[in-house]
Amino acid sequence: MLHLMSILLLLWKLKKSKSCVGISCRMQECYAIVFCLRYLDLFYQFISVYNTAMKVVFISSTFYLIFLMRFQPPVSATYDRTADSFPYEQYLLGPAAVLGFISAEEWSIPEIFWTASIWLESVSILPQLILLQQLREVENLTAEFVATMGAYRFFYILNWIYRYFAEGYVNWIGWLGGIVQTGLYVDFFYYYAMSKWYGQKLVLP
Amino acid sequence: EFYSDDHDEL
Repeated sequence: MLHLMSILLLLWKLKKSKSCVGISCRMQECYAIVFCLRYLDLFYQFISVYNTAMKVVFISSTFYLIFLMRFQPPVSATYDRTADSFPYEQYLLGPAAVLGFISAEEWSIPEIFWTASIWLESVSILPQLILLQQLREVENLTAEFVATMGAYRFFYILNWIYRYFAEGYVNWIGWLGGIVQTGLYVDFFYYYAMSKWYGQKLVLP
Repeated sequence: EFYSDDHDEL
């Protein structure tokens, strides 16, 4: 739900301000790749209506966000491709593919894709965090968006602890990816929490 | 056991 909320917050922000200043389209592209790799099982596996609905919503809304930022004026006119230039193709995609191949449970296409998607998701926030660090001052809605985008993985960790004790659920790849992903946010969360506590604008060091 | 049996999470 937090993940969904972060997407809705971002959509609302883009529609309301008609600007995507401070938002990394490259992060959304990483997520689009994550979703396409992971949700291949839409074609051959049914888990629940909820699960299927969320997958479809995640994929379609993420592609729509990319479309808005890259191609749809007036939002696309505010997209700064020079600032949002983190080369994830080299730094994230390659390593995620290699790690996915090495750490997959079995060497089947769905397993390798699933595993690579976990590793890629764990670092997908980097283009966004690096963009914010260049700008330093973060708009309120952008701060909420990034905070919810980080918080959802933290809540997965709580759920994993519950599932481990309740059902003996084990998922080391997911756990490690989730810890890396949450860890990357800790620094941002600190400054976000401080700005909320003191009721001030979020300014990154 | 090291891996999850089915990927039922999002």
